[in-house]
Amino acid sequence: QAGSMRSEVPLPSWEHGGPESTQCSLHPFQVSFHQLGWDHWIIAPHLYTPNYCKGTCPRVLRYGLNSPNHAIIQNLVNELVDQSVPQPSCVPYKYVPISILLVDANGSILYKEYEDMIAQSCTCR
Amino acid sequence: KAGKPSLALLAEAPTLPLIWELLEEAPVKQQRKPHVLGHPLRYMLELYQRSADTHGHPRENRTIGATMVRLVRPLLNIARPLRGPWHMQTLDFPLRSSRVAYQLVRATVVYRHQLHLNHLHLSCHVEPWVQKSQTYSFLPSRRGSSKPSMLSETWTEMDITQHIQQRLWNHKGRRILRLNFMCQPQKGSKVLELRWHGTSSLDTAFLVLYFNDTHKSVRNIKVLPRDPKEFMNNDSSLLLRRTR
Repeated sequence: QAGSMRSEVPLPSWEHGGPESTQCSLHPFQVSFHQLGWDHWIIAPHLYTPNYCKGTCPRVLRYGLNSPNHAIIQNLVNELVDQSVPQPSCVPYKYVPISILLVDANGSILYKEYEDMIAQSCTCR
Repeated sequence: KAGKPSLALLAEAPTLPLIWELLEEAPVKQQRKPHVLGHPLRYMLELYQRSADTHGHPRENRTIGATMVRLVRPLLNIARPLRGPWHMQTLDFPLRSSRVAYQLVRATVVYRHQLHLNHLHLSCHVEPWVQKSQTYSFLPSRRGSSKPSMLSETWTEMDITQHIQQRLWNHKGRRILRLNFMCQPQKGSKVLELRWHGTSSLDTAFLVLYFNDTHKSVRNIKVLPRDPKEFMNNDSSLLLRRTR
């Protein structure tokens, strides 16, 4: 059903060959634990690459974005029914864990795997 | 909020589980990193390097078998006087209260089985401390032990999982694992007056606890049906789970 409606929805300018950098995508980003103020207890690693998602979500959510049906509907509601309902947001889709070696307050040394600490891909939802 | 430590800022969002966890592990405020050097730190650094790459990504082929490993150092170091050819240190290891989400899967004690002290060569082993009134047979000192590849030849690793799980882990309140570190002169060495001065307990033994995160399995447990009939007709594993 959405496919037949797509032709009626005007495309934003960047979808006609505008800058691709504004599209929702994964941006590599690295930070040191020193910058976060945690280097007094984290031994390894020194650098952390959480990455982030940034960009505009297209009005027609393509398959590769892994958007749920709800996001497609919300886009249509924004476009056709009520603009106070926001367009879907560009957010992380998949994450990977990070292993950290730290010293706790008692002097114990701890190896720990924290889930969902690094964004690996993005989605519009 | 310039100048405020980032963890203090995060503490203002106490509903986030990760923040609670970080606050629990992190030293208070911006205190200096506790002094940890020597074999304990070297052991954990090598364990880390085997399990994760330089960016902190867990290695796919890691053999650690746990999502959390805690190295615990002894609290007390009570040296006992000579008793026959044996020299003994009593080591107390504090065991933190077990958090529901983490299951103890393995426990080992890593200790020096060869010690050079006051020009004396000693052979050492570790035994769980037991009250005199109790009779308790423990595995022979070197059985189930192996030389940890992460340490030099003078160190040995001994599995004490069963001992901790059976005798300590399910106890409520403050739990202390007490071990005796016992040494005797190697053959050919003369027994001289022996003092432990210069050899702290931290240099002789430490405890390594391996845990697995059970968050995921907790999340996946189905909600029990309210109707008892439905409950009885359901999978028997549900019955077992409820009994537990």
